Amino acid sequence: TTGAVALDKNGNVAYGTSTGGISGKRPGRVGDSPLIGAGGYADNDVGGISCTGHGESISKVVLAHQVITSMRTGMDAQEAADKALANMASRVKGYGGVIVLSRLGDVALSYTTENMSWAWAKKGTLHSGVSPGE
Amino acid sequence: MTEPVIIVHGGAWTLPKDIVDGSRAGTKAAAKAGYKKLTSGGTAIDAVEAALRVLEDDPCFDSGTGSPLTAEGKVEMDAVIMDGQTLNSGAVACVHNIKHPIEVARKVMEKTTHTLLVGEGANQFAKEMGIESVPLDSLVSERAKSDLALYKGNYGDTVKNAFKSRDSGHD
Repeated sequence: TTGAVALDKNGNVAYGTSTGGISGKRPGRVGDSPLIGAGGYADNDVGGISCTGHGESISKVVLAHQVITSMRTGMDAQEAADKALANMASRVKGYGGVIVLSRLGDVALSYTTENMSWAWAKKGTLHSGVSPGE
Repeated sequence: MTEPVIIVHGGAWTLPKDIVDGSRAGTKAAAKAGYKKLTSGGTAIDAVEAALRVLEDDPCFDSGTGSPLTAEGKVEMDAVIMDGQTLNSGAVACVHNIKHPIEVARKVMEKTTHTLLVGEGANQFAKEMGIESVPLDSLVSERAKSDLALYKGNYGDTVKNAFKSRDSGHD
């Protein structure tokens, strides 16, 4: 799965996700990616998020909605992302990751799988990683 | 004026060692492409589409070219895009023979009153929008073929191996 969240100079947030799913999936199987609120969300009042990981698990806990709702009540993006992924692991033993931007441009990323490749750019500087600690 | 920012991901899973470097390079290229849009007057939607097109073209990632194969050896892709200003969104699911599913998702958002089109209906809509159909083979990578051969008939193992918990321990 691939995803992106952006904030433009006018303060508008957008997100997108694109995926081919999982190898050997049943024809017709759809995961969380195209489901608004499960696989992602964008709202200028809060921020944006794109999810990745086990689609059925993400859909069951409506992962993006959890993160956005926590942020809407004042939680910072990183804490909201960590908390939602921990909840998914706890409730449905599902693993994955998220990238998040707050409406103010705060960047957060979190994942419970072994890896997640990511990169972000701000003020002309590029950051990237694939493993925990990077 | 707001400081433009873009963040991208190339999937959360257990990365095979042979694509670690490629994945890192691919996400950097996608972030650069999106950031370039943002700093040249493009909208957040433009930036997201630009970044995802780069990722969809890179066979290191599980979208567009390089998508995993279904149990029948086909490619079925899903994509979504959402505008945080209007809350408008567009998505497609189970589309096939499309190089950039994110482009079709954006057309759903901008050219229809719907939020999600699936299967043949999504492909028919793409054709109406003038989006070219590409041969299945052009979307299939060698890795996708070998992954299907490895896991065929045991979808549960695919999921178990792809989405291992970082805390679970493994060989």
